[in-house]
Amino acid sequence: LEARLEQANLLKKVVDAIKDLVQDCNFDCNDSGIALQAMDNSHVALVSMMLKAESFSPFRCDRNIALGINLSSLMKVLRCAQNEDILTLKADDAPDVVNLVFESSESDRLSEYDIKLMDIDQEHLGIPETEYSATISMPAAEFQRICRDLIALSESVAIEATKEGVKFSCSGDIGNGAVTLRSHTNVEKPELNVDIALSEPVALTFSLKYLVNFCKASGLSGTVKLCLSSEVPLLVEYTLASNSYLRFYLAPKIGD
Amino acid sequence: PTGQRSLATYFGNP
Repeated sequence: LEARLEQANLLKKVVDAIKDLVQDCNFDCNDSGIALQAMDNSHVALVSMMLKAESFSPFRCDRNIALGINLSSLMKVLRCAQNEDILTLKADDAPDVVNLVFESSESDRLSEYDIKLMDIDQEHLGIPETEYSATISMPAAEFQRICRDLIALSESVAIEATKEGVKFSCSGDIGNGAVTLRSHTNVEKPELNVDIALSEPVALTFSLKYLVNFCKASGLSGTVKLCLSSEVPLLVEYTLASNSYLRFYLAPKIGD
Repeated sequence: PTGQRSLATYFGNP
């Protein structure tokens, strides 16, 4: 494997966003790119990352390899990179280590690190292509704000999408709270658009603790996409450049 | 609402 990223910052942000949810994961490398799928310890949340080969320049992977990496170790090394550094990941065919090289585009500084790999026996889930009842695109910062505001009142949030809009509501010991967003197009600032595509109304309840955790990815993309259907996990998607993505799935709360 | 089911019950094995 040899994969060169223009900005080390991208991988730094991805790992930073998921390291509190999952600890040890396999980075599955093949000629289409680098993928990761891992569930949290409670098995109700799942991270699915895809960094397509096109996100790297160049990208070469001659043989499928799984790089088992402890994310806290990876984060320690990524913190040694400057945000603007060029990052090259390298691994042999049957690797014991993954090699990370940081190059400054402005100076002649070159730093090199090896991280020891681990054998990780990871359960892989088959995630079906789903036609969701509701798909909501909104500013990532807005979603983060709503989750952070509501977690002050309650541990769970009801997300209800209707043709009127999308309502995030919660109730707790001190009282209730709700935020409603309607579809909204801002020609001057398209990054503020809220788009609600609905085939049928849907209402589901989720644990805010996990949603707040997912929102750590807000720095990766201006927009977040929420996809909901009755009785299936919520998909929270941050789209990256070159069709790469960081997706989170969360099982809905169920009644007594 | 109370608990959550494991994601394995929704997604199953590939």
